Amino acid sequence: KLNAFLTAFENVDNNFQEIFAELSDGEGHLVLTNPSDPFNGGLTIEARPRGKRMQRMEAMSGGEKSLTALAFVFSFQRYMPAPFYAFDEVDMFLDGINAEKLAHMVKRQSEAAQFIVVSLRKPMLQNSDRTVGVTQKRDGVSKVTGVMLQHAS
Amino acid sequence: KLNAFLTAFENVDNNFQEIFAELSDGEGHLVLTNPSDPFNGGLTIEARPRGKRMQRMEAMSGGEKSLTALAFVFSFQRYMPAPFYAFDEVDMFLDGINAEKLAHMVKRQSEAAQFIVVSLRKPMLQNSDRTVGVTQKRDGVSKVTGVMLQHAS
Amino acid sequence: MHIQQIEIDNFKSFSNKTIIPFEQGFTTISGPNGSGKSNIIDSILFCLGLSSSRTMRAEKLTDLINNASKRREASVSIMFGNTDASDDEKVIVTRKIKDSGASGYGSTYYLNGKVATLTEIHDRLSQHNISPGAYNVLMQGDVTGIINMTAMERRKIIDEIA
Amino acid sequence: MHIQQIEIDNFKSFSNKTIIPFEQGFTTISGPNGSGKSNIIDSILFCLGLSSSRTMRAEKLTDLINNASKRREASVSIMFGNTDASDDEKVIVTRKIKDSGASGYGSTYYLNGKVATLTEIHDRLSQHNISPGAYNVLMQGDVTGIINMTAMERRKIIDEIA
Ligand SMILES: Nc1ncnc2c1ncn2[C@@H]1O[C@H](COP(=O)(O)OP(=O)(O)OP(=O)(O)O)[C@@H](O)[C@H]1O
Ligand SMILES: Nc1ncnc2c1ncn2[C@@H]1O[C@H](COP(=O)(O)OP(=O)(O)OP(=O)(O)O)[C@@H](O)[C@H]1O
Ligand SMILES: [Mg+2]
Ligand SMILES: [Mg+2]
Repeated sequence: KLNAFLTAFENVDNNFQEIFAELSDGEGHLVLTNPSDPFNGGLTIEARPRGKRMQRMEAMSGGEKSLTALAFVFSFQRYMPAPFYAFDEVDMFLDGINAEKLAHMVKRQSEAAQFIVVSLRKPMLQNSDRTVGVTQKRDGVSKVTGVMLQHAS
Repeated sequence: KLNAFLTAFENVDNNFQEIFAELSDGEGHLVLTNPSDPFNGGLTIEARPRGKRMQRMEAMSGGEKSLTALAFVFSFQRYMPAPFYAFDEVDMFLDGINAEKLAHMVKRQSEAAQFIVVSLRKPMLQNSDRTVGVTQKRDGVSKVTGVMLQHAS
Repeated sequence: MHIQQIEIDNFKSFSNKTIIPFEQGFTTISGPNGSGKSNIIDSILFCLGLSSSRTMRAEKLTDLINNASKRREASVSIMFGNTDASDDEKVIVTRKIKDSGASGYGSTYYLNGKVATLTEIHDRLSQHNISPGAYNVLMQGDVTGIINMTAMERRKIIDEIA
Repeated sequence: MHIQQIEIDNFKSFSNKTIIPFEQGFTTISGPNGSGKSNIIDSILFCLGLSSSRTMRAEKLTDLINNASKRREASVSIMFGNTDASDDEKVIVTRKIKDSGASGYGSTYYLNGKVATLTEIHDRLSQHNISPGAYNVLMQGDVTGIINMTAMERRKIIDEIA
């Protein structure tokens, strides 16, 4: 049981270091608070955006936290790949540049798995293959309007 | 003490009904869960976006909840006006139309009080009188760059 | 193996039977606040038994039935398949809820049209790494949840997938 | 009566002494993720004694001192005034923290340049309805907090202003 956990942790940590470097401009890794007895400890994330000092996630800015949390989710998704992923507005805290980086990463990942992403942000919509529009008239009935194909590029 | 509370509650509720109608396209009001003994109860918010049924805040969409919570904050701000307000990215969940409505409301309110609003959203930036830019070079040192005056309109 | 179609009938704000086709690759869903985008994500969680009513923003399961129609039952059906697979290689998961008022309510799962238990559905899906612990569905606010959770809770995420 | 100037010195990511002028009306602050926007809001909360170190994302007060510089003290000064008021009608609130390493740390408030207690600062500010309970400062995530709080907590907000 401990071995299963340590194997998973090591894999997820390796994924995290790679993905975090790609998404942000720095380096990060996962830390077990109790490495000799993991089940009696927790898991924290330490990261160092480029040019800044190593800091625990709690001290970061809204956008930095968001990017770190997403990198963490992608790390264990990559360890146990699923056939589809559904994300609901995960790009809210991100500025234009980071939203673009995230959209590019999803686009790359979508060659291996299906991504269904709810978003209001241009970078995400423009990088997707198609957009499903959802609207409501005054009667509160949801309606799916046509699928808008993005420019193939 | 009870009277002080009920006076405050009544005023805040009146403000809420007015502000909520202005921000969203519907009607809402505050509800004391224990009207005969308020200090042994809580306060919930019921709202009815136009065309939809009355619902408790928990069931609303992300943007609807956000607008409702903001209307609530503005309601007690209007009861006890402060000389300045500082908002940090309160427009994250809002679509373009709602972000515009919120920005217009802040603009109107700013005739009576000073508003300092952190935002990444165009509607907010364009409706403000001026924008203070904040940046960092690779060394992690924050720097305030010039103040950009919006078009007077 | 991907979602080819989601059929939503009388569920939350979808009072009309709505069929949404999905393709491989990267699809975005967009629209105004309150239009129903998150409800589509909820329909996936509901159909595949991936969450409780609370995480679909309903106090009880019957709150998920469209509240503007007289009809007191709702269903969601998801068809999984491969682009080059034949029809008998598709997997269709369906879930219906029916509100019988005073006599309670019923929730029934179907696998390829035949009644199935939640365990049978979960076993079939977990063969493809689809399960509540997999976090392959990130809801509005989940990112903040991961940021704000305690170190212990975050470690338990790894327990789930170990 | 509005904020005319915020002077931030060695506080969080502002390692250089930074003077930011503010005018009446509607000012926005913008810039990339991690550039320091929320830190400006934190400097207001810090200076006016409106919150605890946790809500400024620091584990302890001394975490607020810029961590890249050798200097172990930080200060924030806020000047309030009216556009047509004379200099002696202005109110300047200042707060300094100094980390003395093993011998602890000190936090000192000043009102118009003279040492003052937090109570004196709060009394002066509450005459203008500025206080922690007033919610006139909404931090990143506070809106979500209001949505997610219990009904009891929400009612207590009214208790505060009654
Ligand atoms: N049982 C129900 N019957 C009818 N309408 C419902 C039901 N449950 C929820 N709704 C409605 O669905 C709407 C919310 O839809 P949803 O959360 O999908 O919006 P959204 O598109 O994600 O918006 P946002 O961008 O604000 O997150 C709400 O306005 C709510 O009133
Ligand atoms: N004591 C400190 N010394 C130096 N830098 C610090 C200190 N405390 C915090 N920081 C840095 O300040 C940065 C965060 O700034 P801030 O939260 O103001 O960003 P922001 O502009 O609000 O970004 P976002 O748009 O992502 O919310 C972090 O990168 C953090 O490393
Ligand atoms: Mg939503
Ligand atoms: Mg911020």
